[in-house]
Amino acid sequence: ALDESVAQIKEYIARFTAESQSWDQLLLRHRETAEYMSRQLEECRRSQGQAEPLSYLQTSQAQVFSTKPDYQKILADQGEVLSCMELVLDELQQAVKLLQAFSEDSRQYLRHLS
Amino acid sequence: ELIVETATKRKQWPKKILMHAIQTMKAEQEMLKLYQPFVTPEEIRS
Amino acid sequence: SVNPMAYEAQFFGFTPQTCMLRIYIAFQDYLFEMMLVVENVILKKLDGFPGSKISPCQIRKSTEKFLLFMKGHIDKLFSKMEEVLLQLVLSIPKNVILPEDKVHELYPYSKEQLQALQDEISQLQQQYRAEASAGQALQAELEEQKVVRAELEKILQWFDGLENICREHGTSNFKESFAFLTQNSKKLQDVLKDVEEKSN
Repeated sequence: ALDESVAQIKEYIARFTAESQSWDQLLLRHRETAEYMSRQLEECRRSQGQAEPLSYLQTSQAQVFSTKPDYQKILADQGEVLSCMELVLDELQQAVKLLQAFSEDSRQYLRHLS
Repeated sequence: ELIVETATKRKQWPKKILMHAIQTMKAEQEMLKLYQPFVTPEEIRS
Repeated sequence: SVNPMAYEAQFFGFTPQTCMLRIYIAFQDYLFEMMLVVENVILKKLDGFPGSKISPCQIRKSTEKFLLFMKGHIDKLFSKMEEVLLQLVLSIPKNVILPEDKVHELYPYSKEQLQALQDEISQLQQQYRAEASAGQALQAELEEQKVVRAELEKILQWFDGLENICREHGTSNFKESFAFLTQNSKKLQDVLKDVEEKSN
């Protein structure tokens, strides 16, 4: 019976020692985490919260992002419009110059004839 | 001594842990509020 | 079997067994003190009987015998008292939860449930950050739209300018004006042909 009691006591000693150490480790872990987070918060305040953006493809706005138009292409397409207008106005200018030349020639001919 | 030490930790350590846990959570919340991701607009060439 | 009585130690700040031990030691110390006091009283009284055949050595032996006798009785009585105190006074009933542990009765979370909660919190924090990033991305897109809008408005202004110039010079419709000009030129061409024929 004495040996049994001694064995039990030894077991209790081991168990309580382990538990006590576990408590200390748990407290230490929480304290370190709190200190780390406080430092992170200070860093964050210093940088005014500036941070790299996270991927937003799985958010509530995913559909909006998936239908984002190509703005550069929209402007590039307008370039065609302007090129076309340039051509048209050039042709118009040439045609009018031609008609003006014809008009001037006709006037000179009629003056000469007159 | 070991029994008393362990029993005292069972009683008091949770309060201290709670304090640190609250501090951690408050810091996390504060950081979330301060979170300012910066997305650069694409350059649109004229 | 050994009962560590850890829950009682949590409440009292000492183990009940330690408490009983301290009380027992106090009893014992008091008994020794009293024995010494009694022995001194007897020795003093003995001094008053110079013809007495009782020696201080005998008194000491009797004191030790008496001490053993008293100790034996105290030990018997104390063990009964210890049993009663440990069972009825210095113990916490099985159905009682101490105030600092009440929270586990009200909110009995398992390790898995705690982990699930922590995972959920992490996920929500990630989601929040992603949504905030999405918000900023939308703001950036608004800026891009402003640039594109400005460029498109410049083009519209250019067309408006062209229209204004044409109107100022009396030409609101290029097609009509050009057709009119061509028609007139054709007429002029016909007239010139006519004149040339007549001239010839």
